[in-house]
Amino acid sequence: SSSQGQGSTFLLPGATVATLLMLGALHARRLYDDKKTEEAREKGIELEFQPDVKATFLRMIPLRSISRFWGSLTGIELPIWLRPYVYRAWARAFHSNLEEAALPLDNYASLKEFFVRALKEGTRPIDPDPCCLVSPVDGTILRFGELKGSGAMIEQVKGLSYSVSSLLGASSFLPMIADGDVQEKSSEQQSNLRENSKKSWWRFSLASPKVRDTVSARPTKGLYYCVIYLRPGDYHRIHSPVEWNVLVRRHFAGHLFPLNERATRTIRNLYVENERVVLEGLWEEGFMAIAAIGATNIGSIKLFIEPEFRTNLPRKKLVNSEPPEEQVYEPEGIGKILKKGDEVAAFNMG
Amino acid sequence: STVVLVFQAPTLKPLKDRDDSSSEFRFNIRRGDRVRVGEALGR
Repeated sequence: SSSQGQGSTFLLPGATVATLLMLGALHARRLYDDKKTEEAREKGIELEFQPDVKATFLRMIPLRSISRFWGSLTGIELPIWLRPYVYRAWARAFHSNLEEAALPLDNYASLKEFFVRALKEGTRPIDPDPCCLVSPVDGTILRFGELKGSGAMIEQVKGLSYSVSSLLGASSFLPMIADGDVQEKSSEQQSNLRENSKKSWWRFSLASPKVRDTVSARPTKGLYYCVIYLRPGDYHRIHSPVEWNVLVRRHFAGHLFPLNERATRTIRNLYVENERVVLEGLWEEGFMAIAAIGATNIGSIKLFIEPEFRTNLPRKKLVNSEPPEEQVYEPEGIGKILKKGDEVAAFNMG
Repeated sequence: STVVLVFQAPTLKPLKDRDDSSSEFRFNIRRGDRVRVGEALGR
């Protein structure tokens, strides 16, 4: 019995050390891969889509439940003395600037509250040029450009694209692209669309017949896009990029795959499979939409213009073919008026 | 998390229709740039 006791004394620390070594090796391998990817990007080498086994495995993991658990964990109120240490450690790990936080660190009761912190006034000056469109978030530019061609596709990575209509949903306001040109809608058509949008969400789409305003004398309009990635340490509130009328909100319940660089390279249709909220409306140049896409750690999206709205709720089963839940904002045709720089939404932990 | 912005803006008219007032939207960012709220993405 003495030798058995000695055996378990050695076995337990041995297994722990072996597990730690294994995790360390995996982490080192991942850091090495990320460094290689970064070097390739710096050299201008375009990363290609490479589905892998890990991505397939991710589909079997209950990421939504994990995300909600993470939310509950980070929502636990911390003792006041501990708060600055936790938030400073977070800031150090993810390169956040604590000088910008609106409140003293011990005022944030939990990591979750700290994560969606507001910033001190004046730390994000809004470009005053009336002809510019400003960034709605702090982040890294992944892709941008003009949408051309009948499919209106955005490239996720080289060799893999997704359509704007699958990202935003069948829209009443999204201009149709045919023969490389945006088909402009007349003001009368837009007004009719506003009236109709409440009745049916699929009335018009990119695939619908052309609506051509042949007598329009307005300047030619293009359809542009910009994809911005927010790192965990970034400021996580979304602001209005221009002055516009938000007419419709669409909520797509979906997966909560990670959205990091590796995930974009290995998970097919990442942006159209993940849970997301789309705000859609009109600005002085026409159509405007913002899609806020959630991830495992940042699973839910809070709308300041609709405080009672919730995402990342438990659901029995995800059905991708299900139409999104849609909310038409009142008064119809005017919706919620936002000024350039106004706070619109925030990404929450879990 | 990720944000995708989709919007309509003036684009260049076909060459035959261009005049002095022709204007187009231009991005003033590059891929990989770090941007902050309120900074111009394009004009």
